[in-house]
Amino acid sequence: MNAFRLVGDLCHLAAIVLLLLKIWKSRSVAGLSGKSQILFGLVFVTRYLDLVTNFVSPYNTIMKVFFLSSSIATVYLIYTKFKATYDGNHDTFRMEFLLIPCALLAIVVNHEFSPMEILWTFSIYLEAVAILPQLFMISKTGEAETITSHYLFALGSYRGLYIMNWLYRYYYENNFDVIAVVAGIVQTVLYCDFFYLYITKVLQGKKLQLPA
Amino acid sequence: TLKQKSKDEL
Repeated sequence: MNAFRLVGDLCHLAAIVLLLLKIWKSRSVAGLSGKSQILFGLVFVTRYLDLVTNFVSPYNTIMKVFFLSSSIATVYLIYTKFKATYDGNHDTFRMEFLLIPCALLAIVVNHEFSPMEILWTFSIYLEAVAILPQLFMISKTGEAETITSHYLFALGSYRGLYIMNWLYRYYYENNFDVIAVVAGIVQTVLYCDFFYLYITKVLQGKKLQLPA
Repeated sequence: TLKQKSKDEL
């Protein structure tokens, strides 16, 4: 464990808590893409299959359990409890356009052709693009609630910090996983446009509005 | 040799 990865995980945790707070306090899922949340749930389910078979540390297990349960809870809140406030008309990104290419790529490009490894690789590829429905929805509605943009900033920062973690592990632990690194870079790059808007607008106290 | 597995990460 290094500071980059720890802070990265805490950003990830903060993002998920921010999202649940937004939903619970505003009693609404307006502006949230249920599809992205379904994809994130799938990412955790396919990545943490080794939750009970491969014990790494108490921290690792606790975080995995929290990520799994919170992402499933978020999907539940969006599609059942606060369904009335779900804006399905703007959440129209086709998930199959992400699921199928990630699945095919995971079968072709992986470290080992075994079910667990392919599922882990699929989750890495899927996580890189899982935010696209949410970013697409914001581009359609042209705006995002301030707390939703904080959520996105924390979520985008987490994988950016992981890139620094991978640099650290490469130089100091001689540890390098090209699949995780390449997907992590793609994932972080997808947020760059949003990061620019967040820093120039939200941090100036303005609402996140996309230029019409 | 480079160790590849990053399975100790979340």
